Amino acid sequence: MAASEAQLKKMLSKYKYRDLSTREILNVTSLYRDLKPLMDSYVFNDGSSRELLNLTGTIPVPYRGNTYNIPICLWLLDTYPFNPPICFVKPTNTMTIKTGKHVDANGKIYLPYLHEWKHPPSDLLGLIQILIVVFGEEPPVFSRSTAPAPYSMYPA
Amino acid sequence: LNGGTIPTAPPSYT
Repeated sequence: MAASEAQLKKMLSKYKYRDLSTREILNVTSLYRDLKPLMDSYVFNDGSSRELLNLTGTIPVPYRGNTYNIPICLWLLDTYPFNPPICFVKPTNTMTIKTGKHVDANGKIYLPYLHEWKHPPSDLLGLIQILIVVFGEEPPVFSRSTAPAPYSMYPA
Repeated sequence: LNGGTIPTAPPSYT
């Protein structure tokens, strides 16, 4: 069930631009219904942590004739939307990350759109649409092959 | 993920 405006405003009580953030989150979650806003503790590189809102769920990515539900997590800093979200691919245990130009081994996502973020016009909807295009060309995760590993002919 | 859509990914041999 999508979070209501009141619930979001409560979650975003410590955010500097609460109304702007609330409006964008409502907009994006109404279009990409599987993305859910959650409050959680985000640990920064320097070891400090902060209670931040993240949008967690899947986005539909067409790839070679099929549509895959790629799991992502978008963390909104408390200065959102004037700072870009911190974005991750969140592989399940049946998936492996495919590192590449846009994704590192931790699943962190790097995009010129994030690097050159400026609000407006940069926003979550634009970000997700670019993720769908980029991941449609180069999927960030693949499903692990379920074929059993061949037994070695010689016992160890 | 919270009972939402099941995450899927392309098979690696594509």
